[in-house]
Amino acid sequence: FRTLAGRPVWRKRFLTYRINSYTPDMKPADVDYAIQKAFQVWSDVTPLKFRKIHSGEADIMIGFASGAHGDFNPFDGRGGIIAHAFGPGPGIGGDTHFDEAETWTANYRGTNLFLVAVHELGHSLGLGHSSDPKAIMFPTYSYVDPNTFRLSSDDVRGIQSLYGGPERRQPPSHPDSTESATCNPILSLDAATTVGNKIIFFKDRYFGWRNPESPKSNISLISSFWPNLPSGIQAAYEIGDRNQVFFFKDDKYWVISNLRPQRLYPKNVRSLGFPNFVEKIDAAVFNPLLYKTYFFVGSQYWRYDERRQLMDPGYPKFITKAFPGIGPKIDAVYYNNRHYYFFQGSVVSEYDVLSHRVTKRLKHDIKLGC
Amino acid sequence: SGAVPLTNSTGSEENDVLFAERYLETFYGFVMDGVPVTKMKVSPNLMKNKLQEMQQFLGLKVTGRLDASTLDMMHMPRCGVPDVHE
Repeated sequence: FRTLAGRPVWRKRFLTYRINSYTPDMKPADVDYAIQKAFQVWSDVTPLKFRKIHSGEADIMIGFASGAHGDFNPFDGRGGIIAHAFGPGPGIGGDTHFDEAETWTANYRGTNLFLVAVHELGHSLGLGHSSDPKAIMFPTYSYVDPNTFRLSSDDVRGIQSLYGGPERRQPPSHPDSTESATCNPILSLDAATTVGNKIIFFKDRYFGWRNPESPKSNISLISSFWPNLPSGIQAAYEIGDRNQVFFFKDDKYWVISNLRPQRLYPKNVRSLGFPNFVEKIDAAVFNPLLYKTYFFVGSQYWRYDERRQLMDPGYPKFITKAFPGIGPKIDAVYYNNRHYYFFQGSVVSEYDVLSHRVTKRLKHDIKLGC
Repeated sequence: SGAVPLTNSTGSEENDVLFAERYLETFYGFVMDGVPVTKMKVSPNLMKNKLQEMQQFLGLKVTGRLDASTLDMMHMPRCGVPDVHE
């Protein structure tokens, strides 16, 4: 990695940003979301905090422009230079400009705004270009799936050489602080799901994530990652090939698609075909082999056909009858590599979906990052 | 021999050279215009050095020549911030 010449850095930890012009290529809300997520990439690994303002001069002004646009670096039309930014400092310092001549998108088509914004905000914070082709600070643009995007270790070393790592969490000052709510090894989870190659656990207003094979998990506030979701998520499941994740609380559910909240949610669970007496879902899991989703409510479960978008007939059935060794009730469940992982209190049961039996049972010591 | 490390130069090659000079000027601090004519003999090395610097930084084979992979890289969409700062 490199820092910018003269190693300019922001002396303060709270920085403001303002998007003072938008591209017609995307909905303003999608631009807001992409920029917010891009800032979050950097705030996750530093003590920096970013706040969006809607008027006046922000530390980091963000906009879309074409050709000559008032600084010394006119844009060059489609292709070529797609954006630039200025290192930390007053006035134009920190500002980020995107070339309107590009086609800005939230996906793989055109130029993905989130990815370019992560790069340019790296400059706004003081990073130069990296010669590591895996680094987001490499000079040329290349698409990666934003859902699974991660800073390279080179990027993290670079930004932390300027600002250090994220502040350690405050010692538990009140009963439901992060540590005490999650250090309890007999934690009974609220919900669990996969998201991409990560496993996500929910408890109260927190969620933790980790790789399937590693015991280490990280924790964050649900609201910091998905501001539109409530705390106390009770069930969740992912349909990987659609990049969709469904979250349930009480009789409502939300859908995140490509990590972005979908409009028109929350919806009522009855729109899925549940009878009126179902007030909440305890757990849910999607089986990609059958393309069906299992919803667990109390001691019973329903099965939903994701292709026909209909509840299968003949349900509910008893959990103990269909999943020998599981139940009668469950807290959470996720699917990974041809197995369900059922959580009941502090026990997690690995269940083989083909041989229909429990293959492993162990105490989970999910501490969600003490 | 061409003023810059190229095989035989034709119209499109001339454009490539101009494009490359601008690229190196923008991102690698290569100063062409300021080189007095008398020193033009020096400039092939200057350009070659800058090409090598760019090839090194961007992980290309360091040839000092304006070869296809180097030109391809120069045409890739990218950030407007220079790769090296004087």
